[in-house]
Amino acid sequence: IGIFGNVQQKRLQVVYDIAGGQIGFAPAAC
Amino acid sequence: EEREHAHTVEVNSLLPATTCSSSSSSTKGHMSEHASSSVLKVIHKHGPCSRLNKHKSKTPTHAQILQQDQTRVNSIHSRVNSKKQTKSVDDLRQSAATTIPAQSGSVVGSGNYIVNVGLGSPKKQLSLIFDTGSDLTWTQCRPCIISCYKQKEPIFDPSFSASYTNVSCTSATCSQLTSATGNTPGCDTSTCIYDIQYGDQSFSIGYFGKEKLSLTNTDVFDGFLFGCGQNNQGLFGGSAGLLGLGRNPISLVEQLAQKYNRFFSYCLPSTSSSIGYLSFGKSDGSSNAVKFTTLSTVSQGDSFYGINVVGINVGETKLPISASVFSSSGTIIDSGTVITRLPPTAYSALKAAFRQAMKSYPLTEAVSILDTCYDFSSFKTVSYPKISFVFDNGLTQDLDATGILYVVSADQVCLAFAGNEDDSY
Repeated sequence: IGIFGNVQQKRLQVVYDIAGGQIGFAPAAC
Repeated sequence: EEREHAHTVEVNSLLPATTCSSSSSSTKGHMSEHASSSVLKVIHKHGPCSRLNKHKSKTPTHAQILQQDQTRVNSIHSRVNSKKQTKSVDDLRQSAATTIPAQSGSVVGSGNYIVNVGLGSPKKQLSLIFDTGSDLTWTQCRPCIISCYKQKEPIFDPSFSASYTNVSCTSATCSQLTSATGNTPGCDTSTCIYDIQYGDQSFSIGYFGKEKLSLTNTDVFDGFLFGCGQNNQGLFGGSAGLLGLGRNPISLVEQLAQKYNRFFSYCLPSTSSSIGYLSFGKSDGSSNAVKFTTLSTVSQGDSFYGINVVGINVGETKLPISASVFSSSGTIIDSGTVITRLPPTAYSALKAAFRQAMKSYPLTEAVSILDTCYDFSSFKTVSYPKISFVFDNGLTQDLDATGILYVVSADQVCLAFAGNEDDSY
């Protein structure tokens, strides 16, 4: 299985909206 | 045109500072914006912001971090594959003689982002590794009947907490442990015993308990189910345990669903010397800059968060990878795995395109699982191609400039991706 790891997630806002069935990203969040 | 598809950075800026740059303005902005939800600071376990790494000797080498990462990936693969063969718990009960495969859960050692939470009354602050790739939250507990590894903060002692209670063996929450840890819970003087094994021989075994959890001063939850570890060994790097954010009912996300409606977000700091955040609940002003893609389930690993990758762009090139390469293997997003793993066909296309774009820089020796490394020591600034992931329903997400390279030193800067052994892995 492929794994999107934490280096690639750096500085992105990663949003887990489980009830909404979606994962979101926004740039330069920290 | 060139600037549009490439990052140009000072080589010095690639190296983590040796001092902690307290929470950056954007994080602070974010923190205040999240007044209605609870926001925790996220720091890198091995960086100067972490109180855990006062003993320099404790910081693992890059090769060790990458090796631990591979062990974690192997254990995730075995969890996903073993789910295919896993019998139902009833089968196991019937065939008592069956050796229950020790659930090689996720490997913690490589997970390197920690948050600080309060436990008990009066509350004790604990640094826990937060992990979207596992479910059970646990911390080491006195009297450490069998063993406790060295941790930075004082080990939690439930006998000094007014709000601690044990979970009894007969309660339904006790039997929930089987799906969360992969091991049937034990029973000791009518108290439920949990047992979670990790792929790198790390493990935590102890009493399953309920305790007051303080995410922040104002967000306090009674009766939080967690593991009070009496026998803990492994690569937890001075942290007090783990905060499980997976999809199992025992996960913190599910236990606090009432309050936060299964909504959380985080931002992982770009260097080990900066600070990010982990926030629970939809904030009123949640930035509408967020672009969404489908959250899918991983058929064999129901605790994991699946995302559908359909393509990768390097610079202005869409890599020649058929979407079926990604769909046949599936992809999960995991805060505890360091390096992104791709199906080998996809990785070799990414590697070829990146090397083509970087042909003016000298390649140098590989480190552990990273086979495309460069010597930047004779350059003041370097340029490297942007990389973006294309997800289903058309979302194309640029990786941050800091999300493409793994920096060992100025003379060993590596493309931060690795291939799995087999496309069907």
